[in-house]
Amino acid sequence: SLASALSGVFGRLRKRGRLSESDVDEFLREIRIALLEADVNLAVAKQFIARIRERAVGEHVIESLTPDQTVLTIIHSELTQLLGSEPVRFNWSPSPPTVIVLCGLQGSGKTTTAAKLAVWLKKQGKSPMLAACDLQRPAAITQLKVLGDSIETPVFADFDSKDPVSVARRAKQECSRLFRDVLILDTAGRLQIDEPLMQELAAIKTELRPDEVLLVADSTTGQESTQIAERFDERLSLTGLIFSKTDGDTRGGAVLSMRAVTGKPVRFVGIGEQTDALEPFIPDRFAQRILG
Amino acid sequence: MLGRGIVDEQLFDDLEDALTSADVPVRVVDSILESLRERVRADRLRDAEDVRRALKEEIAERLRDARSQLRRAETAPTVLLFFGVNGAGKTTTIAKVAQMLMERGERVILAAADTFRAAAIDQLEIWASRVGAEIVRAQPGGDPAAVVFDAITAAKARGIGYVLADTAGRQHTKTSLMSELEKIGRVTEKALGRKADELLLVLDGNTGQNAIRQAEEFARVMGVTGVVVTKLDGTPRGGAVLGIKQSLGIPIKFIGIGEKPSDLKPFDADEFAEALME
Ligand SMILES: Nc1nc2c(ncn2[C@@H]2O[C@H](COP(=O)(O)OP(=O)(O)OP(=O)(O)O)[C@@H](O)[C@H]2O)c(=O)[nH]1
Ligand SMILES: Nc1nc2c(ncn2[C@@H]2O[C@H](COP(=O)(O)OP(=O)(O)OP(=O)(O)O)[C@@H](O)[C@H]2O)c(=O)[nH]1
Ligand SMILES: [Mg+2]
Ligand SMILES: [Mg+2]
Repeated sequence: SLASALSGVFGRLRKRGRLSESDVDEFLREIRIALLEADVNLAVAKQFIARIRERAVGEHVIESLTPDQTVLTIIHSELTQLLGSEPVRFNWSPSPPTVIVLCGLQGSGKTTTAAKLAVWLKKQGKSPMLAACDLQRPAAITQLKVLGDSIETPVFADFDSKDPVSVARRAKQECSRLFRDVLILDTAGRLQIDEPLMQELAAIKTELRPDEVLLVADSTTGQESTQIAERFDERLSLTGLIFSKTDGDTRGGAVLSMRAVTGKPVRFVGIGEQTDALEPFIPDRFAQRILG
Repeated sequence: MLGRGIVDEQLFDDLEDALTSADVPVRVVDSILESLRERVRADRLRDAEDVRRALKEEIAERLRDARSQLRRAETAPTVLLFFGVNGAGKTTTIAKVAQMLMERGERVILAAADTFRAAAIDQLEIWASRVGAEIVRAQPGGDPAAVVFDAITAAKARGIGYVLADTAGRQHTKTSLMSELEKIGRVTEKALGRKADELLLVLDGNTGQNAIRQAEEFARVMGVTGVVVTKLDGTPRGGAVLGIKQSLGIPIKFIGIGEKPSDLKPFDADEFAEALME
């Protein structure tokens, strides 16, 4: 863990006698390793470390009795702050339905998250509807329908359409017709570098003018996290991030990286495969995890 | 990436950043750069281009493996078991491997042993019909091991050369799910009279350091004879496999480069090293 690495550094330094300002670099080296091993993006890690150095020097950490503990406290507070302390707050539409679009890379967990969101919203007293706008993946529509049935939530689907924008438009109309107050759109996984598919997503957004555009990202994502988040954000103006598969043992540096580079709030984390496995994001808990 | 001509400390810093940004584990980056410095000294390399080429060769060398070929059993059917964490690309990879085998004139049975996830069987059925493979399936919620057993029995009875078994995605940290996978392995062994011919870990190319944890756990519980790295048509460079190869010695068999049945390439260490250093 980082705590033991830092105390190891302190132990070594203390043997050499009085600590000096340049000894801060020894701590920073351990922090860099910890962040990279946690999948924090390199550029984000460098910025973060620069900030830690600033505070370590400014707060005369070297003069403290236990500089390793002091540095750890600084890191924890900076991390928690960066991860964001905003509570989960949806952008409810003044005129229903509130429209939520889920997007992201292939296999990131969008379809399952759509169902999980519906369950969460129902607990908040909402009456959601799901829309199957992935017309590309084999049995994607069936997958959402099966999930919808399992959580007693209507699913708008068109098995014959090849036009996701048209399905989206009709889903919204149907949603209003049935007096459902939230529409959750599942979309096909796509690469952030796939121009036609990113354009398709932008077209869905133009058509629906959604209240929320949420990137569903795999919490095990490595160094490409910032590239992925930045491209989706610049094309769509994301309103938030959801990280799936946090029930594994990934350290989750992608969470810090995507949050840092977009400034968008982390709304939820997926904690399992079941439709009730979705939790509002808790920055403090995640900060601990990233530090190992 | 390397515009400068001379070989200096800045060059090595740039290379360190490039490897790190490719998801190569920290310890492995250090070890690679150490070997590289040795090469630069021994071969008296003076030009950044030569150093770049040496680095590519260093990476390729670490990944090259004679066992990257797909195994073929002496006694049919050859059984390939696919497993890995959720959403890695197992089901789609099976469609791709089936297509590849059928293009070689083989007959293939797909075993729909993901009996858990919504529409998993539907998804594999569509792939089976698209590539022209047969499928053995059961009711959703059924015993996955029984599906694999039935598929092997059918293949033996009808002289079909290959069984490709799909399994449900699972986190390697979930003991009960890992025991379920282990049971699938044991039942396969019972049906076949030997272990599955390939135990293939499917790994999402976007994954960071957790890829190594996944490989460790699946290797510990099941044994892993090969890795398939998917989604390399995206921007990730898959450097975590250098960590897997270094600590576990598992060869990479294929890479996935898209969502169509033809989007599968046999692993090529030089191409992989080239792409990693992009
Ligand atoms: N363990 C775990 N599995 C998850 C979580 N979220 C989703 N999954 C699983 O991840 C896999 C992929 O989920 P999907 O919902 O199909 O992903 P997707 O983004 O819709 O995939 P595409 O439509 O192909 O892009 C499935 O096996 C899900 O059950 C999570 O939080 N934890
Ligand atoms: N771009 C790209 N997408 C891929 C590749 N391989 C698989 N996919 C996509 O990734 C998504 C998930 O693929 P699946 O085959 O369903 O993954 P899985 O491991 O079977 O998922 P679970 O069974 O839910 O655990 C699908 O949208 C696939 O089309 C690849 O090499 N490149
Ligand atoms: Mg989906
Ligand atoms: Mg599957």
